[in-house]
Amino acid sequence: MFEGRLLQGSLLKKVLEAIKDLVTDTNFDCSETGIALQAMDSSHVALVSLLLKDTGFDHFRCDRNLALGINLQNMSKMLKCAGNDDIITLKAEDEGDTITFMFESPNQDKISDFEMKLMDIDSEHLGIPDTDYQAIVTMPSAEFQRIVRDLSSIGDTAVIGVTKEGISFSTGGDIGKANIVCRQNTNVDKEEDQTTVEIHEPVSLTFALRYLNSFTKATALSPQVTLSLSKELPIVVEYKIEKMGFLRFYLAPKIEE
Amino acid sequence: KGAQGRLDTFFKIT
Repeated sequence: MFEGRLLQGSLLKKVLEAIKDLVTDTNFDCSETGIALQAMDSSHVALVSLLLKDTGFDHFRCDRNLALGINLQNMSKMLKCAGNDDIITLKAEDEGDTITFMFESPNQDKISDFEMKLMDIDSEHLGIPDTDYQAIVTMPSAEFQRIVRDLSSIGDTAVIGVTKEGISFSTGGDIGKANIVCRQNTNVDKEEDQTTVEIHEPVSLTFALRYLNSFTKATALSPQVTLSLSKELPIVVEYKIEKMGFLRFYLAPKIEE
Repeated sequence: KGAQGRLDTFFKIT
């Protein structure tokens, strides 16, 4: 059987909120090292990759590898019934067709069990090679969210450029143009307010703002976001999940016609 | 602006 008890249940709620509108159905791959998920959106333009390591759980047991086929909208409905401070336990039998979510209130005076039907999903996995990206930028996640939202009101696509000076976001549309530059900034008091640029070669790529906007639903998971770019490769937008792993989004760039 | 790329042109399906 599989069982995982997560003291900070709100993490799982936040993960679902971040991905449920991008991906409909996906397998949660459970193994003794944790829970992993990889899924593309229906147009195969964006991909979600989640890792929740066993060590981040208060209790974790997985007797044999399981692929739990889950409709994310339905799981989101179930998790919305958990309080933000609740402890969440996931349970599934090896041969079962359901998953159980148990919610415990912080002082243990309310215990709820929600049982959700699983589904069979033939998932296509993409092999994502380890890449030395040409540019890696880490910046405040709220700042990234703000920029992407602001630019979305002006254009449909953004050119993201990285030089050793910083990272720039540009767009244009019927009403005009916009260009935002965030400079490397390591002299701020709080580490989470820093913007750091690690660069081997300047890079500039164009992406659909609609998807970038969708990724920023993960902002609540981490104060910082890391953007990894290389010429002619999908961008990686990564939110680290403290002590547990990460939620990564990959987005294919616009290509020359 | 260019056409929207697809992930399966960059990564192989396994």
